[in-house]
Amino acid sequence: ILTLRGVTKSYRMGKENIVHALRGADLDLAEGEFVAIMGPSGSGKSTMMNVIGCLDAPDDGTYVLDGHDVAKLKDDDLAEIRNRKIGFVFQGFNLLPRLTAIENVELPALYGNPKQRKERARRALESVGLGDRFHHKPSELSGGQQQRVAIARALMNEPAMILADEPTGNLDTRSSAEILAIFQHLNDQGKTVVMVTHEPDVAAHCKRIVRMRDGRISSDEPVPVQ
Amino acid sequence: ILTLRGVTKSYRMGKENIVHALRGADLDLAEGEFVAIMGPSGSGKSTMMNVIGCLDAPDDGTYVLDGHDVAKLKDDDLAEIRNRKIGFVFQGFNLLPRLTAIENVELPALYGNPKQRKERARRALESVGLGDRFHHKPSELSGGQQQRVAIARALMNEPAMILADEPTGNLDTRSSAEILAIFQHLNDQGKTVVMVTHEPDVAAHCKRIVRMRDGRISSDEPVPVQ
Ligand SMILES: Nc1ncnc2c1ncn2[C@@H]1O[C@H](COP(=O)(O)OP(=O)(O)OP(=O)(O)O)[C@@H](O)[C@H]1O
Ligand SMILES: Nc1ncnc2c1ncn2[C@@H]1O[C@H](COP(=O)(O)OP(=O)(O)OP(=O)(O)O)[C@@H](O)[C@H]1O
Ligand SMILES: [Mg+2]
Ligand SMILES: [Mg+2]
Repeated sequence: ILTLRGVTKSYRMGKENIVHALRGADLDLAEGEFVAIMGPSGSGKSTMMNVIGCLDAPDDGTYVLDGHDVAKLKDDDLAEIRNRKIGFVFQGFNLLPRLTAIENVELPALYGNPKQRKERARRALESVGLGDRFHHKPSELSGGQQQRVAIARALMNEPAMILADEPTGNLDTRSSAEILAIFQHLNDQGKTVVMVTHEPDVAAHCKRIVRMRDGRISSDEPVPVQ
Repeated sequence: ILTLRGVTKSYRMGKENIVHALRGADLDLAEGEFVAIMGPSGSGKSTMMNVIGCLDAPDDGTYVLDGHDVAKLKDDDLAEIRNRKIGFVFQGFNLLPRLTAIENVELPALYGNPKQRKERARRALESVGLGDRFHHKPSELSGGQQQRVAIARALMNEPAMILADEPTGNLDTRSSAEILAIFQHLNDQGKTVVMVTHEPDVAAHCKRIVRMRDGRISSDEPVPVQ
């Protein structure tokens, strides 16, 4: 479903300071895979996820998604692919503070049928255990509840690929297990799931672990079947 | 150092919906303890930390901190105690987006000697592994790096008590171990450390685990010495 070759991303801080977030990453991902991305804090995992999710363009290298050379796509084609095919769970949640939980979840489907949209948003929130928090704003929710709203929003358009950046960082064991069961279920239906995690027991649910270090992929191994 | 009795906190949402975040919590904490607070997402851990850290007043119950009845303290006395005695690491980091890492860390000591303040902020950032990120703003830092800036800021005034809400939620194993070593070191020096965590191996570093469920304390046990 996607191929990255030599993907490089740097940030220039002031005159003489350059941060190399990605230094030539190669990655092949087939449809329906269930991959964990691990690595030290600052190693480039979120930057990698932003490139895969077409949220950020690399400075060098190629990225082919679903047969399209992403660098050559027009902005609105890119937005179309991103909105329909990719569900993104951000590390910082990125919920809109003035909208309620259900309004945040509805956002990706704003141009669709309103009745279906409300019903789908309700079901997405119920599936992450927030059936009794529809009308709370982010500041009226706990950290883990905000994280779960962000997960529900990513599921809204039933995307072909889910990119989740540390989706269980604020969740207790039981809530984490519920979220992993959702991702497992989507993967069983053929959806591609890529998850950044720092928790080994969360990564053990995946079928492949890609490890990053200093902006490069340091290892890429299948998870042994338990 | 502190005693909570019957602490209650509710949020009224609209006309007929009340959320009981804390339903009568009792807690005694002695100086120099090292306590983990665990429990399901939404069980009241952050609300409890906000009450302990004098950031939020309970609706009912009593809170005595260092011999003072917190409910009877004048606002500026409360702010004085909070600023000098308590270091708070927020679950959502709460960094000011327009300030650099070092400016965020300096904030708690703004009224002190500038030269000492800059030096202390530098050392706090170096101790959490961010010696090469002083001048980055939060949006120019990874999730785990932002979390570590929030930890460095809490250490700035060398407070007697550190309250850390999910301080390792975005950190890989090695960065987590470095942060836990800092908390362990502070506790060895006699500082009181209270940490919310959902990770059992992080809680195992503490000496006592308080578990919460539905706004109440469901268990309170010492950690068996390994
Ligand atoms: N400002 C608010 N208005 C309304 N409800 C709130 C508010 N803040 C918290 N709540 C509710 O109070 C309950 C306790 O919230 P709290 O943040 O203390 O939980 P928590 O244990 O820290 O959860 P997590 O592990 O997900 O961070 C939650 O169900 C939440 O929805
Ligand atoms: N906008 C930016 N400007 C400058 N540097 C940046 C920016 N965004 C990220 N960085 C730097 O690039 C490196 C990689 O960041 P990234 O967010 O991808 O790391 P990460 O692996 O997700 O870390 P974490 O596990 O802490 O979330 C970090 O060292 C960070 O400081
Ligand atoms: Mg990240
Ligand atoms: Mg919380």
